[in-house]
Amino acid sequence: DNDESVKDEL
Amino acid sequence: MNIFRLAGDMTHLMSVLVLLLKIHTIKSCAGKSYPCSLCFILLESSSGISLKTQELYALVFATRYLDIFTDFISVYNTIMKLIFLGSSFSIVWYIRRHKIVRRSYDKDQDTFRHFFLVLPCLLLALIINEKFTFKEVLWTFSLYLEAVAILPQLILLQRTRNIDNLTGQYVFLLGAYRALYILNWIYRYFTEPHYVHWITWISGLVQTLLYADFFYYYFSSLKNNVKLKLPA
Repeated sequence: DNDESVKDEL
Repeated sequence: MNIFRLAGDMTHLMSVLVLLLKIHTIKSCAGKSYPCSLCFILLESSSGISLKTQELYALVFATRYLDIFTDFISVYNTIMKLIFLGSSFSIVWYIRRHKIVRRSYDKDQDTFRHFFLVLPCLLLALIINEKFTFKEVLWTFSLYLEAVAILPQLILLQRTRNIDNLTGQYVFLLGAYRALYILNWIYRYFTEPHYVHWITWISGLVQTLLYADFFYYYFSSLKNNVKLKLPA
């Protein structure tokens, strides 16, 4: 779901 | 992905590997005949590793990687998450359950009541978060908890007479990884529009600042080539 900022960091 | 974040992740991975190496060293001692001098030192003196910090880190990864199977970012991201989850829980298991490793754990010294860290972080995450959803609140909780998770370990080090090299290197790498992440955030702030995550940045800054005095004593011990010692 794109509404939450995508957590691309570990 | 930028060089700072990659360096940060690799440093974090190295800290885990150093800890696993240390546990392996303690385990391999058991097979040898007594008294091998290294084994004697390892098994008689405490390992200097705080089980409390390891448990907090397992909780940090468990609450941060809830999306490991729902949001696919990249193969790298998934593999690293599995490594951090697997290693943190197995380290807790080793220190708690393994018949040899547990003997090198000094529970009388590792007395920090980490529950006093978990609750405030959870309350803070319920109040200050980017979005009030289950995943987001737990993700924010994991950031706050990671910032303070090293405290039991730092306090144990103050109580430990002779900090062995692997333990010192473990803590140093753990602190260095978040410092590299700060460089990553600065880089992303200037290169990616609308890349603003105050909660992550402030938590990461607090986390790194908690290592400040450790870094000072760590570099002093390297420079003067003396054993690492933290003042009580």
